[in-house]
Amino acid sequence: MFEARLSQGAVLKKLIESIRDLVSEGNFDCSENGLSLQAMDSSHVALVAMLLRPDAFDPYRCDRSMPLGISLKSLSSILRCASNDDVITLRAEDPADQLSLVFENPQNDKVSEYVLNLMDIDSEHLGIPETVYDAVVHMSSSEFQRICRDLQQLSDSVSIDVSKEGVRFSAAGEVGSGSIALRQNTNVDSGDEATVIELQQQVNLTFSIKYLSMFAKTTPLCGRVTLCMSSDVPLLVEYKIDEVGYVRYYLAPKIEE
Amino acid sequence: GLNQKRLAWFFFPK
Repeated sequence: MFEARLSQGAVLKKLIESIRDLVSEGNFDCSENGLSLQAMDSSHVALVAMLLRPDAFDPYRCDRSMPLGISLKSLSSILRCASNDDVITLRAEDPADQLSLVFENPQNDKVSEYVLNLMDIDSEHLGIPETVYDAVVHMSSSEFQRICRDLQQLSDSVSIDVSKEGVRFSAAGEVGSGSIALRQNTNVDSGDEATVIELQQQVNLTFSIKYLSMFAKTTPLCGRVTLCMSSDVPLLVEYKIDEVGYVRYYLAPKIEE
Repeated sequence: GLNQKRLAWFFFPK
């Protein structure tokens, strides 16, 4: 039996909205470590790994680890029936062929119950090695979203260059070229706006903007984003979910053969 | 030119 009650139902709504364009379906694994998902996009270029730890929920009960095969589009349709301030309870029997979702309003006078039919999904799990990255950029998530949106007008690729001075995003295409440089600026009033760089070594990598823009749909979940880069390894883009979880995206770089 | 790699080129199946 799996049962998890999320007092901030909006977290689950935003989480599913943020990944539904990248992956169409996946196995949500429930275990004593929480509710997790690892799934690749259909072209196997990008991967999302998310975790909501048990302390995201109250209560959280999972007697035995099991996968919940879910169509993201279907789950998204059902979660759109929940209000942002609803409490959401997820429940599944073991073995699970359905996921029950209960939405309770804060006034405690309206209860909605939905049932999602689960799927059998053969999912391929990738082993992601622990990596010490050459460059780590902590920045405002809305600034990152804005940069992706702006440079997408020019090209389908963006180069990210991290040095001691700061981080520069640049793109070039048929209409011309553009670049946006952010300097380290820890002395700003709002903590969300600061750009902080941890640098072992200068890095310059090129990525598809289309995927970065899809990752940026996670912006409503967290005011900050972290970009982790090393030469010739996939980019890690991380959004933390309060202190109770994360959404991590990996994107393979474009490299010379 | 630059080529888009797949993730499996970097990460191994579990």
